[in-house]
Amino acid sequence: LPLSQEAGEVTALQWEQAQNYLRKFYLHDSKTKKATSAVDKLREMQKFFGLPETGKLSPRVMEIMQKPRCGVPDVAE
Amino acid sequence: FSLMPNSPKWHSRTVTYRIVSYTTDLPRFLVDQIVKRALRMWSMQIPLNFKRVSWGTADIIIGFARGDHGDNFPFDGPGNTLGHAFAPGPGLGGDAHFDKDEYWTDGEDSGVNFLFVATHELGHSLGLGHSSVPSSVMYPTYQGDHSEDFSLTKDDIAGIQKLYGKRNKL
Repeated sequence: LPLSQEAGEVTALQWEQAQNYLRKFYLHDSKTKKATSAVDKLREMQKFFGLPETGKLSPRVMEIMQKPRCGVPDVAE
Repeated sequence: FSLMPNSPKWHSRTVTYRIVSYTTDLPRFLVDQIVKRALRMWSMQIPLNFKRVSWGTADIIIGFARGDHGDNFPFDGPGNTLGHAFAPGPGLGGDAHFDKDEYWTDGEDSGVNFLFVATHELGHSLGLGHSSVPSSVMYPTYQGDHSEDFSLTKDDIAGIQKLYGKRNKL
């Protein structure tokens, strides 16, 4: 699959893993409660963790995604 | 801090809990002790008491499981997801599950410190969501570097007292 522009310099596998993470922990927009795109979810995650809300994967975002964590979503209905 | 959507909470003064399964990494008495200590972290701050039951139903069912364990949120083997819990409510509500595929410790050696994760998950069982304050117990990622005197932060206490009010220091 062509990597979407949000992927930045990551592999297809990393981008797939990132999307799985975002689907699992950022189910809805924290305001509208509507389902959102991967870019919006990524911005939600960056906002939650106090990172620049670029909507692009960065090494820092990937580092957080690799950390052991709680299975409860950070933004959920 | 954040609360669970629609701010569910327990309305009775005494909440019951039951431990239905264990990990082989820690002696059962130690798991019992750690769960009691984790619950006490929260009950010291709010007008809520916990009562352990050994059979039948309980508000909060606590257990260790691996992979698909019947709640539509399967665990994923060692690492990644360590546990999860459900907001206060009937049935599955309030229950806390821990991934049996982790190596659980009481802080004496490397592995996942059960007290830290249990205190976090039981915060969800009481109605807290995740906090974006990195030092808080309710922060979503596991901070293995907790100090010996592990305790709730101001942010955790503010969140739980938002839901249940303060405990009178009689």
